[in-house]
Amino acid sequence: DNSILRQVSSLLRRLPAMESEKFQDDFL
Amino acid sequence: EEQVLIIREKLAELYESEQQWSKAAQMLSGIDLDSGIRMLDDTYKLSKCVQITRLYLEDDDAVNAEAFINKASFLVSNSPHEVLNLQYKVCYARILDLKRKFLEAALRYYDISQIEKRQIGDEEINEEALEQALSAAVTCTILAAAGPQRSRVLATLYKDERCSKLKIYPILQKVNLERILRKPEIDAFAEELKAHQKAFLPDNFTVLDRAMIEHNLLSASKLYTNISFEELGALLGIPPQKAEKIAARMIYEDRMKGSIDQVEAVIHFEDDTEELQQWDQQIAGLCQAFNDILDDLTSKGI
Amino acid sequence: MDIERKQSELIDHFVKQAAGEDASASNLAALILEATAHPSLFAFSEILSVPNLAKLKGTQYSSSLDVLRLFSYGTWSDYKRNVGCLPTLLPDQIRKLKQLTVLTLAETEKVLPYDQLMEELDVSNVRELEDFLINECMYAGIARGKLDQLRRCFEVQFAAGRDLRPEQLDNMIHTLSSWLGTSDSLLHLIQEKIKWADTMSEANKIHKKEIMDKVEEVKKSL
Repeated sequence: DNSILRQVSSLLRRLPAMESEKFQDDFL
Repeated sequence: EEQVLIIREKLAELYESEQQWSKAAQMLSGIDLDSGIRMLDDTYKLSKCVQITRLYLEDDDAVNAEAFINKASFLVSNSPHEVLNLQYKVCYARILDLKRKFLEAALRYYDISQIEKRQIGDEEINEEALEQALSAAVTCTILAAAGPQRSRVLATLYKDERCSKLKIYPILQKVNLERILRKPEIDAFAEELKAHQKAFLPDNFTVLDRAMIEHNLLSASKLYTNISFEELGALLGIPPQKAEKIAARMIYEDRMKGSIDQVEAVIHFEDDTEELQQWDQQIAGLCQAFNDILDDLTSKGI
Repeated sequence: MDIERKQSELIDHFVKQAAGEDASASNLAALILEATAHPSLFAFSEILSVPNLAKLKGTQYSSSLDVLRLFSYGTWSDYKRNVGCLPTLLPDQIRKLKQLTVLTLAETEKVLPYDQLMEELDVSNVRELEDFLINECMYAGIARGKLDQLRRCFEVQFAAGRDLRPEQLDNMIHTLSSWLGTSDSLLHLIQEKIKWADTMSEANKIHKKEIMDKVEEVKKSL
């Protein structure tokens, strides 16, 4: 199902959820 | 006094027929409503105050109009006359509008637009009048200073499906979605405005300019992490110095989060949500998208 | 998901038209033109997989099939590389192909440098690039993110999915399984941490009780 595949593709692109340096510091 | 009153009312009538609104108002203002000699009932006093206010408003004279609407304020709370009460409300909203207290005016216009009755006394309330009040509410909200309160009223108006039929709806939609308004849209909106809504402010901006620039600045802050004032000026269609000045004031008034680096001539917009909160939001969005896919799979029987 | 919901009716409409028995090669070419120029349609593989489209092969309209394939999987650069054997695109098609190009770039990176975007989209200045990203991507609902002028990049938070080429499936399956693995081990780790925390709190309680008992004893002996 192409629509599902496109949605999964878009979903995967949202990973990783955060990756800014500032986030790394806050996260640690 | 009786004769004076009759002469004044006659003269005021004549002035009104010649559309000399302020002269008619002045003529009626001369009636001594608080005279100790004759007892005038509150309804008569209220009707005169409202009439004088409406006449001053015909000439956009907010100062004199406000003087009489304030007198009326003491009388209206006990007035059983719905027509007068409604006229009082409309005058009050228009005075706030003229005095550029746009958010307060918008709330009153919106309140008026929600009247359910279609017949009050011998006055028929037609749809067109209500639509006008609704449109005035939208216009005033758009012109109000950008910030959280305005956003709430915008959201209320945007949810009101009556607004979708208004000519002004496209701009309400963009403003509510915090989208940047381009010059053609602003010019089209300007055509619908009254003179005082396009008047020049002391800082040489018009009311409309300031509202639009503030709105676009807030919209830009949702799109940019940072932007140079050169580019911001190009985006907003104004000189960079003006952009910086308005941005500085909005940050100072805490209506926008950010900081200005004057050396680099850059504004840094701050997303007031903490990084970790943003992380939570991103995860929540991701899980939502995940669920949508599962629902889609289920609905397709996959 | 919103974008999928919006375009699903459009896809059904075009697929139905393309599958129509009476669809001649010229009708199909016109349909492809309409679909690739439509402002709300960003997915084309369903249309591409309609058997009727084979009618285009060997006709004067065969390049329309190439256009549809380009809009399904290609980018603006692909078009420029093959401009000799493809028909001239309408402005709406050009805008669409550039939008699709941004989606393709966002497939591999979450931070898109302005220089790369300007080159891929044939845009000459920052203002023009940012206006395109604002009006044609973010306000069109196919992408969400933040423009960073100092670092000259577009940080993508969300981008609609483009049609997938078959060879991309393995990669997707791999990513999904490693995500599953990571999630499982994360959940497992969290479980362990919770157990550890419980154990520690139990131990602390016991320790605290022992101390309290000692205090009582000392009080009594005093």
